[in-house]
Amino acid sequence: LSLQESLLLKSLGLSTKPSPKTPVPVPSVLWRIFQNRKTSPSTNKGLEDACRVEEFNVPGNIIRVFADQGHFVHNRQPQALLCLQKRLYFNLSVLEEGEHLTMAQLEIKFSHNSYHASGQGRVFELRLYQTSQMSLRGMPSRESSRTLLVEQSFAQLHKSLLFNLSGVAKDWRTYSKNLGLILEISVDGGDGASATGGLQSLCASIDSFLDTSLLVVTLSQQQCRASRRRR
Amino acid sequence: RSADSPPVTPSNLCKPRRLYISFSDVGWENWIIAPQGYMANYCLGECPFPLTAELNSTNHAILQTMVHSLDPQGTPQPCCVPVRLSPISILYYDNNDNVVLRHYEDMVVDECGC
Repeated sequence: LSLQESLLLKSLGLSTKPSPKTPVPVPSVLWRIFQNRKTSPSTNKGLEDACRVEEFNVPGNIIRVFADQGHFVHNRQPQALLCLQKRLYFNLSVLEEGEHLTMAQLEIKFSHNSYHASGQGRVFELRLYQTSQMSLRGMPSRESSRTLLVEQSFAQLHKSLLFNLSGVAKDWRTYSKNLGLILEISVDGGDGASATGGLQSLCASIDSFLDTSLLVVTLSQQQCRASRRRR
Repeated sequence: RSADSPPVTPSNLCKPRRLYISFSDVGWENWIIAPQGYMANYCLGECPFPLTAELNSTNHAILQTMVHSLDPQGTPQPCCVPVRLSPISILYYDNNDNVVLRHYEDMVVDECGC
């Protein structure tokens, strides 16, 4: 029976029977897609439909949500306006050889109940860098070792921010090329708030920072062989 | 025609039968999030001579039934097998505790044939 089980698991793309240790809640987007498919099964549709994720309009038959394994960066001398600095790391080495990555979307989630009155109307600056070179702990990271990917201002924290990282994530399949990202959130100190203790309370509203995850869509070429269009 | 073979009634003919597979029965309930089980079905029934169009027979099966009718001891009847299957989507935790939604082909028997 165990031989049969392992053969079936292998055909399902699993090396062994998973035994989740700290199961995370199911992301709402996955749950929604699952429910959509359940109510409209693709029995009468072709292979093309089974190999396409309509919700994102991309080819694919596998959707994974990777939890962030990075950690907060604690500087000895915090910069005045920098509220948060965090390394983001997603382990994409689980993707199989025959899988083609067609989409990667980063979600930065903020909780709903942390809307601080003090932060109302304030503008926060979000910067996302791709790390191209590791620096030793305690050593300042050189600007040349990171590339700015995203720069965005936002005023409210009680929402999710989504970023398309498809191009970047394709390189992360190679373990040695995956040095992760650096996320920085700072406050706009335009009115001199940084000079006062007000800055700390503004940054405190960033405590609402919950978690980040990476949604990855892949196409298993074993199940979805690319068909060539007749000319 | 073999004298001792029982008469074939429509209910004995090759066709899909209902089978609900519960993931807890196979001990997979702790990593499969949804569905908890699904109607997988299976094929069962006879493929008697002469094979009719409803039995989705292959040319090979037609010839095998002919040979079987001539020599029941030497050649068995063709088998009743799935000829059309459909996929299902499974939501589960993988070996790294990531949540995965994957489309799996050939999980449900829709049609059987000889």
